[in-house]
Amino acid sequence: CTSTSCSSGCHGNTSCDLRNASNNCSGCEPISLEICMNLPYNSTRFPNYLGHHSQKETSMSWESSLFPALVQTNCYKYLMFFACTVLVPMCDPVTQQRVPPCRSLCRNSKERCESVLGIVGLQWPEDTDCAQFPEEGQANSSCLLPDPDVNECSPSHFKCRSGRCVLSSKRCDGHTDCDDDSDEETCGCVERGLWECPGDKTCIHHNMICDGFPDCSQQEDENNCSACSSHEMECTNHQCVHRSLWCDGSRHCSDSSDEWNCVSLSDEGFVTVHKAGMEYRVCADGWSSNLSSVACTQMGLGSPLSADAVLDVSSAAGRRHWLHVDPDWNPQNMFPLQGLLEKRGQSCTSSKKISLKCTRDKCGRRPAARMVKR
Amino acid sequence: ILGGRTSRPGRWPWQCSLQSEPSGHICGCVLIGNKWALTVAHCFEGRESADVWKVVLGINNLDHPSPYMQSRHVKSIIVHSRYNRAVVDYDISVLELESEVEVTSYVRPVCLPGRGQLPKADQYCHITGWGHVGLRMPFKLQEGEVRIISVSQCQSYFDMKTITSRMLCAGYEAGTIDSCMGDSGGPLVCEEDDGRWSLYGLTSWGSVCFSKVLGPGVYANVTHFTEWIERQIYLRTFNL
Repeated sequence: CTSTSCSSGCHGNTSCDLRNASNNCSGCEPISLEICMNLPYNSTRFPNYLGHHSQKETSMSWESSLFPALVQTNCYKYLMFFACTVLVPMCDPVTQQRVPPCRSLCRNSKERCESVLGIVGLQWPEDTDCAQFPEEGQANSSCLLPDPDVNECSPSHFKCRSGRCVLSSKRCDGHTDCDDDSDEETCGCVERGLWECPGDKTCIHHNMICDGFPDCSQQEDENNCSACSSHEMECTNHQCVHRSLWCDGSRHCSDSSDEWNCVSLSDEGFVTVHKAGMEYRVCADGWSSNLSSVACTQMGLGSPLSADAVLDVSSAAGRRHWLHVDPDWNPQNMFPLQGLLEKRGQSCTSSKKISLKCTRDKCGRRPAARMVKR
Repeated sequence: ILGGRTSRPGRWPWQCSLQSEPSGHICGCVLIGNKWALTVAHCFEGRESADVWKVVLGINNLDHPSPYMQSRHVKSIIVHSRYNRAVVDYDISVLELESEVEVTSYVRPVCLPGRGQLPKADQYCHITGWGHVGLRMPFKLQEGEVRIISVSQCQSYFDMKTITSRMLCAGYEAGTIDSCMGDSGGPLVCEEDDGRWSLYGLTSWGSVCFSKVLGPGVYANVTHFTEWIERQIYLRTFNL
């Protein structure tokens, strides 16, 4: 190694990468190349038979794109198996050495598929000279042959009924890619790797489940996403926030949903505030026109038309849930209404609740066209 | 706008031009409140900082500033967190202007549709913008009348793209009147029974508009985003 002294141990077989504190001398490593994860073996050893020194290098190589494309032509049933034996050679767990493909497997692959490549002007990979691989049954050497029922399609491929492999992304995409059209049959969500909404049967991506945005018409994708305790409430993004912090005028959910829909007008026009999971009316004591503006603004409406204090005759004094205006409130502070109201434990002295009418902001009108006498 | 006509000044008082130096007009935008405008998210690809943008309102001819013109710097840009560049889904963003505009005959906000309020299929609505008219970019605002097209019909024109519920289609099979490059973020508005105009779409994407591949234009479906827009404005107004 140029940077340090020679690597110790492993009889000269280790690389110079000293980021690993203890050198792993075995040389076998688990297969991570996605297109070769259906193999009857799961460990490999580098360099491979194409001269790549790591699985990362292999994954970015021309050959790792070529073989999956070629396998779609159905040129040879065991092409993908052969490709993987050269891309990620089997590592023998006993000898820690690479196990090559048998020469016949290489020759069959080349004979059947090289011509297909030639049609589109491509060449068979140069490093796959079949003579380098041993004949099956040759003394002192072992080699790999496919099991007759080897899965020739990688996990990223769909196997047509005819045996051809097509990319999984081609499955149920509205276009027939298999010669027998089987990639467009039984196109349910599961077959497409998606999640099915129980109600409307819409297919959605798994990463859309519990992400705070309802995608199913009945919002089933956002159900059962959190386990908030009884003293907590669930944010739209499924965080749990203490009930007492809900609608207190400050953000506690990272998506601010604890401060949404805190103020509304009842059908009769009474200001209704949802705070800490309870519904309140607002006591007229200390109310001002500034507060009417705040309330109308935050409900997405325009200026207040009127704000009346209406005697609450519907309930016995003291039994209704009242909110009182914070006496220290400064109109300069731009707080939402729910942040300016507090529970004080006592009933509303005036027993009057606030009724409010807001104007709608003017919108959508075009100036009248100028008229000219002719 | 392809196949449209030059608009009279003041006819679309919510139309604004989203500009950035040195190019000037980049996208259209729509005034929805005294200090709020909408545009599409894709206008900010590569230029997400609010500092480099300004919004110009009350203008008809981009080359001749009018006395009715108002210009505002952009205070903040809120791009929808689900904006998907590949699918052009959730293609919407809210612009907070540095200060309120003065409402005049030439600068007025459009109405947002109520939750669930959608235009009817085959209804005629209007698109406006300073985008390509075919072989050139016009200086004067263009307008065109387009027909709302159902999602299923629209999907049949775009077999390689997905029309989601966040999209709305309008135009004609032959592409005779259509939005084009430079119209992005501009309005698709429909007149309500009471004479008010509501914003149902923001120009988003479509086929290459002066190629031979034609079809309708695809717009961000504003109705889908009404609640999201209101929340963004509320959260910003109260610094939540």
